[in-house]
Amino acid sequence: MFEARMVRGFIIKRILEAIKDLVSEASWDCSTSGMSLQAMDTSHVSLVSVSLKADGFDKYRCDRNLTLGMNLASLAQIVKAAGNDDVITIKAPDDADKITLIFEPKSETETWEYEIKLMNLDSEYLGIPETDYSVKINLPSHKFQRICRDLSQIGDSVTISAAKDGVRFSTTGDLGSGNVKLNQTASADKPDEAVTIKIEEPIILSFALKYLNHFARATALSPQVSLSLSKDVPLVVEYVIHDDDDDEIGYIRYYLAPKIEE
Amino acid sequence: TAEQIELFAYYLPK
Repeated sequence: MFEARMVRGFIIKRILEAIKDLVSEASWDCSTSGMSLQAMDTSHVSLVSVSLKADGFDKYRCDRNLTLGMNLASLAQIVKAAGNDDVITIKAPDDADKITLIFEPKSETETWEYEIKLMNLDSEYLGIPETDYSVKINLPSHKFQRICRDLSQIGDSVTISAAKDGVRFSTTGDLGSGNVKLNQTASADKPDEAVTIKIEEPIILSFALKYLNHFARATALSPQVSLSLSKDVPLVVEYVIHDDDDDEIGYIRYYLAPKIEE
Repeated sequence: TAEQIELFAYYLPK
């Protein structure tokens, strides 16, 4: 028996909104420690990895490890019907060929129940080694969203260059060019609005803005986002998910292979 | 022009 109940059901809604257009089908791996998912987009250029700790749920029971393969677009469509204040419960028996989703509006005495068929997916998992990145940038997630959105009006790819004097995001296109320079913020009065930049070694790497704009759909999950970069390895864009007490209950990480000059 | 590289160039299937 698997049962996971989340009072802040909007977290599940937001996770699905953040991944459904990038990966169409994926498997959730459920164990006693929590739920996780890893999937590549169809072009194999980017990868999304989601983890939700068992502690992050208000009730969590997993009697034995389960793999729940499903169409994420369908799941997202159904979960979209839940209200932002709804409690969401996911249930599956051990030999499940479907899962049950239960939505309970907080203030009302009604229960909405949906069943979703499961799929057998040939998932291709990639082993991602622990990496010491040369550059780690933490910035407000809305700022990252805006940088990606605004620069994609000009060009298709962004070049991120990080050196001692700050980080620059630049693009060029038929219209012209654009660039945004970010410097580390001085005070820690508003941690959500802080920009911190750690540089071991300067880097300059280019990425397709189309994918970064997909990643930025996770903005509502966290006020801050981190970008980890090293020469010749994929970029990692991470949104850490917190509970009401500000404890970490999971994350959504996106990996994107760089563009290489031919 | 820049070439978009696949993730398989960096990470191996488990």
